[in-house]
Amino acid sequence: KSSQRSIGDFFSVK
Amino acid sequence: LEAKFDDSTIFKKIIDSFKDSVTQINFVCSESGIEAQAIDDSRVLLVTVSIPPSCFESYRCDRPTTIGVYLASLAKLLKSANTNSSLTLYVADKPDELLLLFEEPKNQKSMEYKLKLVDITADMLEVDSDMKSDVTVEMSSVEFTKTVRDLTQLSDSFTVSVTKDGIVFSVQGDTAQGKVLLQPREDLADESNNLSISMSKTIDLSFASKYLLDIIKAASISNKIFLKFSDDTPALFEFKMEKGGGVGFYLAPKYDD
Repeated sequence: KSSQRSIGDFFSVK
Repeated sequence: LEAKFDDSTIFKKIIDSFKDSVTQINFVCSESGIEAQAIDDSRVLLVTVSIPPSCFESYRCDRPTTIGVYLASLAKLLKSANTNSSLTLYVADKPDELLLLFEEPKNQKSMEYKLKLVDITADMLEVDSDMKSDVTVEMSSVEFTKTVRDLTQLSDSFTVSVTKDGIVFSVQGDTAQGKVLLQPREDLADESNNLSISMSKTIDLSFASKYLLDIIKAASISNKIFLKFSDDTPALFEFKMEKGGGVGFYLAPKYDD
């Protein structure tokens, strides 16, 4: 089983 | 804003390259060009767009302006683009619409469209375009497109691994599996066929196939693609334009639980 990561896990809001 | 492309298909290619990935986008215009970023609804794919003044025949932006558009609407207007026509984008100081003027002086023809702008509330993310990566690969976008099309048919998960021997794209489906190994090469006759790898460590990452099928729609922007991978960041798939700028896709990986 694998889980999809989200962009928000890596980049923070400016 | 008053920005003129000598070839209207440049803008059409840029918009078409991500119109199926995201529904709306804010173009941020300043004197250093037009920049944009948007995330797809599932928040897995981030699109970044950069169109510097060097991409235009003439470019003027007197004060920073944000242009929010629905991409499906803009793409409809850009169906009028062809290589014989120029395209000028106009936005007034108090922006509520984008004017697109196509001109074909040779055919004594001009076309004018207006697009209503929309207020889009979207956070801008801190993305370091020079982010360090463990692996950088430069390869033919045609080769990349073919590999993605062939392999994604077999599984909804797509694995990329890079070692000294080359880059391996692989899929493991329920009934079939596939693997494509591409090794570094130098084609003196056609430089776009070159494949180069620079790496500080090996990587092995998995992505959802459906996003790769979105990304390859941008291959008409450039005959080359730059891939950047690290263990702890989204992968970057980047198409650079001849005159500067380009379209990049940051894709969050899948992890094994």
